[in-house]
Amino acid sequence: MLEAKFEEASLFKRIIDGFKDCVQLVNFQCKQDGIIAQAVDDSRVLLVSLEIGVEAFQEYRCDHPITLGIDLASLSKILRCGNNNDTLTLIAEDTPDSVMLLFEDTKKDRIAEFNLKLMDIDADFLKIEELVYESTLNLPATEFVRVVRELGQLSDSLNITVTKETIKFACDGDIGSGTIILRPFINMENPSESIKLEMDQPVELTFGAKYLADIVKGSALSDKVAIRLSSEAPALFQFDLKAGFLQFFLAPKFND
Amino acid sequence: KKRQITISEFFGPK
Repeated sequence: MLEAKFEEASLFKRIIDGFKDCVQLVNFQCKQDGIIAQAVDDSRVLLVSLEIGVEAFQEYRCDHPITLGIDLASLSKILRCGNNNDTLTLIAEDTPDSVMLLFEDTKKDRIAEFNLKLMDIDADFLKIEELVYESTLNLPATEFVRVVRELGQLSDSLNITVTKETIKFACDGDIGSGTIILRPFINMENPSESIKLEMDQPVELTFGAKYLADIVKGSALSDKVAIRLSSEAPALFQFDLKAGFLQFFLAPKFND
Repeated sequence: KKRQITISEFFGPK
């Protein structure tokens, strides 16, 4: 049996909003140590990997591994029903054909119960290799969103070049071109505003702008994003939760 | 001209 209670429904809403626009059918694997999920978008360019640790919940119990096959579009409809500061408990039997979502307001005056039918989703769980990354960036999520939105208007591809002291985002499209250069700095008063850069080797990569536009939706979860780049492998964009993370692995475009 | 790579070219089934 699964009983997973979020102190605030808004956390689960933000998690789902962070990736519901790029994948639709997702198997959530519930185990003793928390919930994990993985899904690849239809074009198989973007892989989403979610981990919600037990500490993210107010109460958590899962006696046996349970897989919840969920249509995120349907789940979102139900998540819009509860208030953000309601508690939200996910409840499922050991071999469930539905999952219950229980919203309770803090005074326990209003209790709303919804049952979401589960789906049998045939998706392979990919083994994510421990990759060696040549550069790691830490940016304020707002800065990342801004760069992707601004440059994404001009082209369907976005180029990222990392050298020892600069991070350069560039695009070149039909209507024109654009470049945004960021330099690392430390903001002592407000550390989450800092830009950090660790570089073992310079790296230059090109990504599809539409996938980046999906990835920035993860910024609802965290005020920081970690971007790990390798010239030979998918890039990793990670938003950390208090306990867990939402990761996006994005395959680059390579020269033909 | 750049070619879009897919995730499957890097990560295989578990």
